[in-house]
Amino acid sequence: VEDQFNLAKFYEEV
Amino acid sequence: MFEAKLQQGVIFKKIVDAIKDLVKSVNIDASTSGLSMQAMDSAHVALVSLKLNENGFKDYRCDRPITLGLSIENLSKILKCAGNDDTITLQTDEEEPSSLKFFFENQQASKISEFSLNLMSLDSESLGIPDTDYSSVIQMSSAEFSRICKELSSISETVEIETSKESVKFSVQGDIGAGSITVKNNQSDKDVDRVDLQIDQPVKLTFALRYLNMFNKAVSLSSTVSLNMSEENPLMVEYKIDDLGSLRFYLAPKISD
Repeated sequence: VEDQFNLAKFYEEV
Repeated sequence: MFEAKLQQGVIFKKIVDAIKDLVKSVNIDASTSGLSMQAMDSAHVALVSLKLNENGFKDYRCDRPITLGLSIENLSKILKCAGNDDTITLQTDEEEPSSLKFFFENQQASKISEFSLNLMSLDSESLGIPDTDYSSVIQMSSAEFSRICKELSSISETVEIETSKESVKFSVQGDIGAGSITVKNNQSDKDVDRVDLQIDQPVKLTFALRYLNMFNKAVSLSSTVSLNMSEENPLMVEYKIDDLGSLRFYLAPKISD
C-alpha cells in the first residue's frame, strides 16, 4: 500500500 | 527440558485467536524468565509482541533457552481440542525439539488429552523495539475502542487519531462523507466509561483501520487497552494479561500528505 509506512522505517532488524 | 503449565488454558487459546489473522507462523522463545514471541504481518506494517512471565504459570521449567517454531493455523487446530476450563501444559525434553507436546486436563483431572505438534524452523526476522517514552497515552475500555474502530471502518479505511490535553479525537473521511468520535478524560468508576489520558505532547497520526480491527480481536484478554503514541512513531496497542504478561501490537502510521 503506497501511502503506508513500513515498520523497518522505525525499527532496526536484530 | 522445557515445561510450562498454565492454570487458565483459555488464556493461551485467546492469545492464539487474537493473532491468527495477523501472523501465520511464529517463533516462541522459551527462557528461564518465561515465553516471548515477536512476529510481523506479511507486509511488515504491523507487529505483535507477546511476553508471558514464568511466575504467571502454575509450573514452569526451562533448563536452557529454546526456540519453538509454530504454525498458527496448526496450533489453532490443536487448541480447539482444549476446553475453556482446562489447564494447558507445553512440554518438550529435547534440546533441539522437532515437536512440542501439549497436555489438556479438565478440572477434575478425569480427562487428559495429549497432542504433539510438529515444529517448523523459521528464520527469525525480529525487530529491535526500543523502550519508548510515548508522548500520548490513552487507557480506555477495550470494548469501547473496538467499537469505535468497527463503526468508523464502515466510513473509511483510515482513521486519524488526534490527542489533546483533555480529549482524543478519532476522525474519518470517506466517499460517503466524514465523521469523528471525540472521547474525553472520564474518571468514571465504570470500566466501560473510564478514559485516562496522559498527554505530554499532543499527536496527530493516521492508521489503517483494518489492522486496528485485527488487533481488537484481543479484546477478550483484557477489559482495558492502552494506545501509546508519539509523533513519527508506530502506534503501540497494549493488552495486559493479568499477572501473566502482555500482548502488544505495533502499527506503522500512514504517510500523511
